[in-house]
Amino acid sequence: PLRQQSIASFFSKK
Amino acid sequence: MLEAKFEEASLFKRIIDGFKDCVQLVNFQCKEDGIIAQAVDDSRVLLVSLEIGVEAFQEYRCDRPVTLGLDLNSLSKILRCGNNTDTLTLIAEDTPDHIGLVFEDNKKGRVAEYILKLMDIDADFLKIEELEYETTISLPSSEFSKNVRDLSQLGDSLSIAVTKDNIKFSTEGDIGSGSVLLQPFINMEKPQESIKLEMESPVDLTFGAKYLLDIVKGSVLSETIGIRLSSEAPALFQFDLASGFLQFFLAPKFNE
Repeated sequence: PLRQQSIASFFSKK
Repeated sequence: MLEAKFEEASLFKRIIDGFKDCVQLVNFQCKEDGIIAQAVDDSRVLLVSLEIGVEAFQEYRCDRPVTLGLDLNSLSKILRCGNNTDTLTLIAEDTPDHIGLVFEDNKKGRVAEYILKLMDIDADFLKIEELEYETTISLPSSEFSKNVRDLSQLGDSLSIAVTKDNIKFSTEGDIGSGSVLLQPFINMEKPQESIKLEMESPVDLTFGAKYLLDIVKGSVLSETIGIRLSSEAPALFQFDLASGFLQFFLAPKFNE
């Protein structure tokens, strides 16, 4: 099954 | 004090139309060198990043940095009141609780002024680092929109696979499946109709169709779309403005 990734896991907070 | 004048209101309307359906509350950061905005959709899958450079404006003045928290639904109501060929000036004080929008039709001497209350939006600003991509493609935004709209009728996931020879969009759903294969070519007379492909290694990624349907709305901004793909990073879908861009970063679906 495919799982949708969250975008936040790729970017750090400024 | 911010005073930002678009030669034609249609440009700002198209910018807002390009992403208002996926995010509602957005902080616009206005600085000396232009306006940037960033927002993540409610499901935390799609990141929108907008940059409007000073060159996009007929006149631009921003004495000190100011953040405008805008509800795009409300903003759109006001933008619909202006005519496309009116000039549009955005006006804000240094610590504003509202923004002024002035539409002017110089030929008729018609001036329409609206005030929009600002929102206090608590949103993280994410640091978008230079990501490394294995594949960069560019194609007419109308071609991309058609493929996304056609295939999303069949399935709720859509795959984009790129090899050195071609780009394949495909989907599978309950009623059947579909695919569209594109080959790169250069149209010398109409370069915007070209399909370009630069690839280091093949990629095959799957995305939620509902997010791609949001992204294609950015097509109102540019005749071409640039897509950068990597198996390690969110895909980047970019529409270029004459000065600036509208970017969508979309997290793919992964096999568990």
